[in-house]
Amino acid sequence: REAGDMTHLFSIIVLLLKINATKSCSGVSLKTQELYLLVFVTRYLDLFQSYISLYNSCMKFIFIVSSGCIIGYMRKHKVVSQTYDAEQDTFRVAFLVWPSFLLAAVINQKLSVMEILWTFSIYLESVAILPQLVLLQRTKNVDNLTSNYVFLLGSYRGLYLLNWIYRCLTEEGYRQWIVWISGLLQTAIYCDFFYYYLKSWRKNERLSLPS
Amino acid sequence: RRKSWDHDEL
Repeated sequence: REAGDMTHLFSIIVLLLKINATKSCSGVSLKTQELYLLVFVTRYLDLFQSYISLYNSCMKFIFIVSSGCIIGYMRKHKVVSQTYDAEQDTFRVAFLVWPSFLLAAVINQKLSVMEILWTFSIYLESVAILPQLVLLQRTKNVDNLTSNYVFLLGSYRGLYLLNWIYRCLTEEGYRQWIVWISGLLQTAIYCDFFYYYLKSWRKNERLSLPS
Repeated sequence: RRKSWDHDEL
């Protein structure tokens, strides 16, 4: 789990570094970033309500603030916002948000606002990368930092799968089907990307996804 | 009833 959380954190750091160092967000999907902010805000509503550990609270805070930062850069920064590929980033996010919400309203562990929003965030996270993957496919020369960002982000839920297997074996009664199935789907969505990422990495070439 | 591990991941 620690490795999963760290790759998640690194992915965000890599993206912030890329944007800040190159003053460019080309190849980065604003739609995916906005979906992630929605995921973090709806999942971490309990930040001030239930306390698990200082570690958890800090990470929640970092995830919300950093994704807000990235969105701020992409929308408001004089130089960076000019480099956003708005014409290419056309994924219809309503097709991800509404089905996730409806599914959360129907399939959840407890019928309460907080629980439904939490479940919604789990469902939405599993598909939030899709606009970014579509944009990558449309981008001819994907820069290394952007592809590293997506690779790290994909590795994160993959490592969580190992964490869940471990916890399932060591903790009595540890079951969370909603999270597991969504996590499996989330990792599966990256399979195709992983294949081309590792292929280009082995050949020492820039990544370009076939259309 | 909330289980001890519920929502304890990120």
